[in-house]
Amino acid sequence: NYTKEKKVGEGTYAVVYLGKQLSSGDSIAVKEIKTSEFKDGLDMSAIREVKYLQELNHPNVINLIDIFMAYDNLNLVLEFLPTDLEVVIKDKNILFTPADIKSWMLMTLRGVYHVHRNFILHRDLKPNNLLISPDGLIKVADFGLARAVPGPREMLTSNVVTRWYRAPELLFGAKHYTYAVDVWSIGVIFAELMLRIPYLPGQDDMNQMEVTFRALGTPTDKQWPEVSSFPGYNKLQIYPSPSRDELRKRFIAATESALTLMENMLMMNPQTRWNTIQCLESEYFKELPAPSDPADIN
Amino acid sequence: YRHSSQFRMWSFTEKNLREKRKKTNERAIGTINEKLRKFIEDNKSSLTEEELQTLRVKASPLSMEEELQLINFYSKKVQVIAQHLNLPTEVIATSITFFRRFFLDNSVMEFDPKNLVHTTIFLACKSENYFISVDSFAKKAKSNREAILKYEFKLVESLKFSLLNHHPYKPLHGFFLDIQTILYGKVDLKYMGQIYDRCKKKITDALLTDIVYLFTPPQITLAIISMEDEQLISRYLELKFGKDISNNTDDQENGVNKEVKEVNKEEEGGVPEKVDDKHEPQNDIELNKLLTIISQCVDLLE
Amino acid sequence: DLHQRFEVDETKYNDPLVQELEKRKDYIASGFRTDFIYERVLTEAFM
Repeated sequence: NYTKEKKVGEGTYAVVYLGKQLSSGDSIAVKEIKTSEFKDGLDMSAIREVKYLQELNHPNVINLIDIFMAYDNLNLVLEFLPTDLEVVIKDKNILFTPADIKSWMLMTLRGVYHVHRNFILHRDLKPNNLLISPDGLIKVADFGLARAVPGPREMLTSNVVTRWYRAPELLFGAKHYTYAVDVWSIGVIFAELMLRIPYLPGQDDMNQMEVTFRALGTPTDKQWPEVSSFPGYNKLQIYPSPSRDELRKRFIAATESALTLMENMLMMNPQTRWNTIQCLESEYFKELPAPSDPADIN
Repeated sequence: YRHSSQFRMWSFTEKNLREKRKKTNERAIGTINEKLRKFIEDNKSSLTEEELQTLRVKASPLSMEEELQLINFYSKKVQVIAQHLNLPTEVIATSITFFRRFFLDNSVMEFDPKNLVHTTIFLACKSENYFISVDSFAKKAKSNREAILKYEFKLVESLKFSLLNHHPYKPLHGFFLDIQTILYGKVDLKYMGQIYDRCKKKITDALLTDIVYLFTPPQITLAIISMEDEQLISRYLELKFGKDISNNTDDQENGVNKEVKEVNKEEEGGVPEKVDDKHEPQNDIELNKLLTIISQCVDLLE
Repeated sequence: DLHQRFEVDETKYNDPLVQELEKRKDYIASGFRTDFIYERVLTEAFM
C-alpha cells in the first residue's frame, strides 16, 4: 500500500523515509523502527509512539495512518509534514508577523490540550517537534518520551524534555510533576518565536538553571512553596524576578496580554502555572490581531 | 472512550467473540490436518498400522472450548507470576489483557501459551513505564532473554499495536469519590474503604474473563461494586441519574422558571423567550438501561 | 466536553491515600495537585 522513496532522516531508534500512499497518492513519512539495536527488545520510544498515537486524533497532533511489520522492522506510516517551527524560526529570510505567532501558538495549545485531555504528558515539546503541514497546520509530533499521567504514588524520571525547554521543577529533579512541564516548554517556544533566538539556551543542566533563573528570577518558597526543599537549592545564585518593564524591553513586539500569557506559562510554581485551557482562554487570543489563517502563512 | 483503541478494536458482542475464536480455532485445525495428511503421505511406507491408528486417535486437534480452557488456565498463570514479581496492579492487569487478546487471533496450537506468559508480562512492564531490562527480568522469571523476546514482535502485532488499556481500577476510585459526593453524609467511610479493597481484588479476577470485551470499564466497576452492596449502588445511581427525581427538580425549577418567565412576560409585555436549559447538567444516561447492563454484567461475573 | 457528568468537590472526599500526599514537601514542590488525580479517575469513571 505504500512506497519508501527517499531517506529523509535518521534518529537513534528509527530511520525516516519519504513515500507515497498508493491508494490516495498522498505523501507519507514512514518511520522504520530499528529493532536489532535495542537489546531489550522493542525500543521504549517506539512503544510510546505507538501507544499514544493510537489513541490521539486531532488536527494539531500528527496523524498515525498505519502501522505494519516488514522484514522484522516496525513501520509507522505518518502523515507527511515537510517542515517544522525550528526551521521557520532559524530562517531569517522568512518574515512572520504577530498574527502568525498567534496562529502557531493557538494550534500548538490546542494540540497539547488534546494530549493532556487524554491524560498524556508529551515531555519533549520544542520547536522541531512542532511540525508544519503543507497547508500550514502545526502538528505536535514525536511521542517517544510521552507517558500517561502518573498515578498518585508513581515516581517519574526528571530526565526528560530537551534542556532549553525543561521546566524548573525538572531541573530540580522533581519526581511527581504534572502537565505543567509541557506548558513551560510552550512558554519558552512562545518567547523564542517573539525573539527569533533561543530564550533559555543553557550549555548544560547546571547552566540551564543559571540561565533560567537569571532571566526569570530565582524562585523562593514565597511564590513556590517547598521549592527550598529540593536538593541543591541552597547553592543557587539568587536573582530578582524581572519587572514588567524589563520584560517589555526584552519583548518589545509583545502586547500586554502576550506578556501576561508568557509570564503565566513560565510561572515558576508548577501548581499555579496556567494549564492549556487557561492559556487558550486568555486575553491574548481574544484581542487583535486575529491569528493568521494557517494556509496564508508563507 | 469511543475514540480509544480498546473500544474500537477490542469490544465485541458475545456472538462475534465466539465467531472470532471459532475462526482462529478452525484455521489452526486446518493447518494441523494439512500437516498430518502430508506427514502420513510422506511416511506412508514406514508407518505401521498401529502407528497410523494412534495418529488417527491421538493427533486430534483441540476444540475451541478446549483452547479456551487452556487460555484461562495460562491467564491465571500470568496473574500469579506477575503478582509473584510484585508488579503494580495495573501492570498485572495489562499483562493479563495482552495475553488474552493475543489468543483471540492466535491459536494455542500455533503458539504454545507457555511461551507467551513471560513475553506478555515483559511487554506490559515496558508499556506501563515499569521498565525492567530483559536480563534482570529473565533472572527474576527464571527464563532467558531469547525466549522472552522471541514473540515480542508477534505479540505487538497481534495486539494491533493498541497498548493503552483502560482498566476498571480508575473508575473504582472515581466512583468511590462520586458516591461520597452524591450520598454525602449517608455512607460510612470506613465501610466504603473495605468495599474498595474487596472490589479491587474482584476487578483483577474479572480481567481473567471475557467481561472486558463485552462491557466498558465503568460498567464492570459498577457491577462489581453492586455485587458487594447492591443497595448502595442502586441508591447512588437513582440519585445520580434517576429521571423522576430530577424531573421533580425540573418541575420545581421549571416552577421557579415559570414564575421568572411570567415576570419577564409582564415586564416586557412581549412573548417570553424560551429560557434555554443548556446550563442544566446534561443527564443523558438512561438509568433503567444502565441498571439492565449492570445486572447482565453481574450475571456473567457470577 | 460540555457535560462531564461529575464535579470535583474535594471538600466531600475522604481519600486518605491521596490527601496525605498533598502534605508531602516533595509532592508540593513538584507541582502535584490532588484535583488532577480526582479529575483523572472521575473522567475514567464517567467516560
